[in-house]
Amino acid sequence: MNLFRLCGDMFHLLSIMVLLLKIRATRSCRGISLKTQELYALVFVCRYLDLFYSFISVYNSFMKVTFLATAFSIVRYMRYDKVVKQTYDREQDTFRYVFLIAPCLLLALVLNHRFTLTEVLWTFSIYLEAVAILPQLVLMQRTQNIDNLTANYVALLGAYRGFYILNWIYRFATERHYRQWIVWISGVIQTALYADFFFYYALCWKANKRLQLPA
Amino acid sequence: QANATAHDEL
Repeated sequence: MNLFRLCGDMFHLLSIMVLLLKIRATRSCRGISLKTQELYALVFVCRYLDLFYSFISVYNSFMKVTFLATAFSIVRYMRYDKVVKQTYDREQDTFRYVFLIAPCLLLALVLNHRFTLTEVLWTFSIYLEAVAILPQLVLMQRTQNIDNLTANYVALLGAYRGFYILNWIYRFATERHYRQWIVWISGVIQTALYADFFFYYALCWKANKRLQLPA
Repeated sequence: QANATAHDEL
């Protein structure tokens, strides 16, 4: 565990907290993609199956359970909460799951370290996490007024990705057997998806304006 | 253990 990874995890946790607070405090999930949130829940379920058979540290197990619980809590609010679900932009959030899940599953079946059920599911979760933000980015492009909490949520997620890349560079330099090309390539793709968003986020932040993405 | 290290991340 190094400082970069700790920062990455904290940004990840903070992004989820910001989103949960937004939903609970404003009783609204406007601008948030349910598709992205459900994909993240799927990512966590596939990746953290190892909670049942391997133990790394109290920190890891605690964070895994927290990520699972918060992901399902967000999905529950958006799908079933009587007030919150009415604020969901159903008509705008049209990204098709199958376009993301099918290629990731195929890729995980072909490109993996070991052909076992848990390893393939783990690899699938790595690939899926890389692209799960796409429905959210598409939704933000369609929504004209992006509220600050939504913009900050995505920015915090981007910061989490950035710090994980620093963590991998650090581990690559300091650990002899750190050759994680599956994680590397997916991670770089995932972070690159945020580059465009960050460009406009920085522009609006500098001009002290509300975030607006060009159509 | 080629991939043991990646599994210790979140």
